[in-house]
Amino acid sequence: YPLQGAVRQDPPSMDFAQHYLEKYYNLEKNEKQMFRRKESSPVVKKIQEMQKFLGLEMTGKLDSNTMDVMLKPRCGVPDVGGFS
Amino acid sequence: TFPGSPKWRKTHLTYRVENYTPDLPRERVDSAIEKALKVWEAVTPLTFSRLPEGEADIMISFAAGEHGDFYPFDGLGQSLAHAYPPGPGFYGDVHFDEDEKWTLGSSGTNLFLVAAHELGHTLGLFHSDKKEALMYPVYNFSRNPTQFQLSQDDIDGIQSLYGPHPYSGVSVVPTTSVSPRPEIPTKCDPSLSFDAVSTLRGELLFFKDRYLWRLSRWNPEPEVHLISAFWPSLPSHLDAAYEANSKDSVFIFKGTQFWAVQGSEVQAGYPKSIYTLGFPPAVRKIDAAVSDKDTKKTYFFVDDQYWRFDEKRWLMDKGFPRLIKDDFPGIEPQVDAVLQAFGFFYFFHGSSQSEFDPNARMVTHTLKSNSWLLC
Repeated sequence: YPLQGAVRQDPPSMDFAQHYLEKYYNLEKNEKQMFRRKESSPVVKKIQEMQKFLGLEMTGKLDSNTMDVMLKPRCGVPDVGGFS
Repeated sequence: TFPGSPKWRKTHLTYRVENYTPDLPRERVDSAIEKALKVWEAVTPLTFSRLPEGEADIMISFAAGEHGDFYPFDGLGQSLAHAYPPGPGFYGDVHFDEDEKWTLGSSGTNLFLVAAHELGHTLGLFHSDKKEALMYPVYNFSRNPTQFQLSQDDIDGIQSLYGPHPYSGVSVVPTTSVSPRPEIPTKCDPSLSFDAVSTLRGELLFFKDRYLWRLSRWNPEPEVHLISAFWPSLPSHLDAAYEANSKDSVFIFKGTQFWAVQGSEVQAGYPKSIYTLGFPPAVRKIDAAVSDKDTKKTYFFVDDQYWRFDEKRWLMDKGFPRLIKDDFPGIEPQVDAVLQAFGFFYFFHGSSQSEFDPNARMVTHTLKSNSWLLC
């Protein structure tokens, strides 16, 4: 898993997470609330939705467990919504 | 399933491999795709045939970066492939990211596993949130091909669209059921018999109907699997099986045909006719087979006779067939299966098993056939 190796040296940017949510979880592309800590934040809700789908603890945060799964190779078909 | 549950309105589908990855020989790519299709074929009424040219229902291609569908691939890692739900045109198609390192093993990205997943999409399955499911979106080689098995979630999903295989007992499970495969033979049924028994790389395999029990030194509990989970192209209800250690192969017999498998791979060029081994035309099936690890001689049992085959010369020994009762006193004709272990031959006949000492040329114990399954 070369990508995981890279994580340890150079933590992925939040851009990666935002891109992941846009690509696989139908997050609106113009969403600007990435770092807002409010539980009601659409991004936090999206992270929770992703964590629920992937069988992770629904923390709403990009914790290491969540990032580990997000960095793994996967199918390109979105988990929410579909190809448009 | 995808929103609206799109599905194919026919049960015979065509596919075409439009181009190939340079990472693997073409025939290995073809074989991986075929094996992946058989995963779904085994549990549905769907059948597939390959088109050498023209437009097929399922068009399969390898591409890097932007490749014409506005869903560009992203280089090595992350997105490995994508596929479209059933329908005309690009629907039903599968695209693999050429920037991945495609393999048939554990390194890189295993083409069979990804193909089986993507073909699930082309048949109408969406992602599953069950980690054990093939349709879970994250690549996981722990579902490696030698241990590959569709989860009940995958089977429920695909059978909700197409129904079960017409000749299988694997059907849609009622939502309240806790026993997903009631037709699995009960391992401790006192009347249990086996179709065939073989070793495989130090493990023991006991074949029965569409299933096998796998007994390894690493797991004290016998595991039960669909035969198709290991070798999707093999038939069920086998006649005989034996391992030729010198070839690292297990030969599997049904009717007048036999297959060679190495690990999870069915070897190219099979099935072959049993007559290529030297059997006369009157032989229509092999009851049982076992290969002596020391002498490299294989014994084939048919009715009340047996043949001896030289694995080194790949020729039937002269002077055969002989009567079983003459050389294996105490062993009844119509043997179901034979296993060599601990210096003994174990002859299976119905629910009984005879331990035969080849040096003393006598039966030393009579056991229940399922004694190996910790019953």
